[in-house]
Amino acid sequence: KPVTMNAFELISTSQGLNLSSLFEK
Amino acid sequence: CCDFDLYKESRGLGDPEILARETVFSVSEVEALYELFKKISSAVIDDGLINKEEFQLALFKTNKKESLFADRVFDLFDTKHNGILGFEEFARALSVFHPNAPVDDKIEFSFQLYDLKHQGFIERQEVKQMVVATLAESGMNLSDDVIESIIDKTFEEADTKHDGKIDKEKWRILVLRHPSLLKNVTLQYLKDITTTFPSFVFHSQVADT
Repeated sequence: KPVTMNAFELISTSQGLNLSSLFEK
Repeated sequence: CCDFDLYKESRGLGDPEILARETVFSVSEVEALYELFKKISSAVIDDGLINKEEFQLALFKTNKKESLFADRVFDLFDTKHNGILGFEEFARALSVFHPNAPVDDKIEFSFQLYDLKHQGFIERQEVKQMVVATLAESGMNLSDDVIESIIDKTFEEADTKHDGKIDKEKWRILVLRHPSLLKNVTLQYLKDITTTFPSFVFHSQVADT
C-alpha cells in the first residue's frame, strides 16, 4: 500500500492539538 | 532594575472592551470566554489562573496523560513564560483559533507550534519527533521504515529549496496547498461561545447595545 499521508496531517490528528475538548462539559 | 510586573499575572477579567478591540471577540464573547476560563482555572487551585495541570485536565479530562502537543500549546499560550495563564493570555491566544481570525495568524501559530526548537525552521528530526509522539499518544504503531517514508514524502513536497528545512515561507506554501493542516487552529465552538456560556450576562460589565 503506498504511503500517501503527509506527516503534518498525521501530527494534526494528535489529541493534544484538539482544543475543542476545552469546551466540553 | 527589574520589572516584576512583567511576570506577575493579572487576575480576573480585566477590561473586556480593550480585549475586544485587540482580538476578534466582541465584548460579550470576551465575557462568555471568561466563564470558560473560570471553569478551567478553578479545577485544581481556584486562583483565577490556569496552570499546566488544569490545562491538561481540561484537554484530556485527566492530568495523567503526557502530551508533547498539550505542552507546546500551553507554552505558546503562556506568552509571559511564567508557567501560568492569565485570562488575557488565554483570550488573546484563543482569538487566533476563532474561525474569523486572519489566516496569517493561524499560519504563524501553527508554524511556532511545530518549530519545537525555536530555530525559525522545522527540521526533519523535529518532524520525526512529532510523528513518533502522535503515534505513541494515540496508541498507533508504525514501523520506522513507514515513518521515514512519510517524512521523506513530506520533505519532498515541502522542502522546495532542498536544504532539509521547512522555514516559514515554505510552511506557508505547504498549508495554503493543504488547508486541512490549519484545521486544528480553528475552533468552530468560539463562534457560539455566548450561547455555550450564557451565564456571562449575569456578570456583564457592559450594557447591552
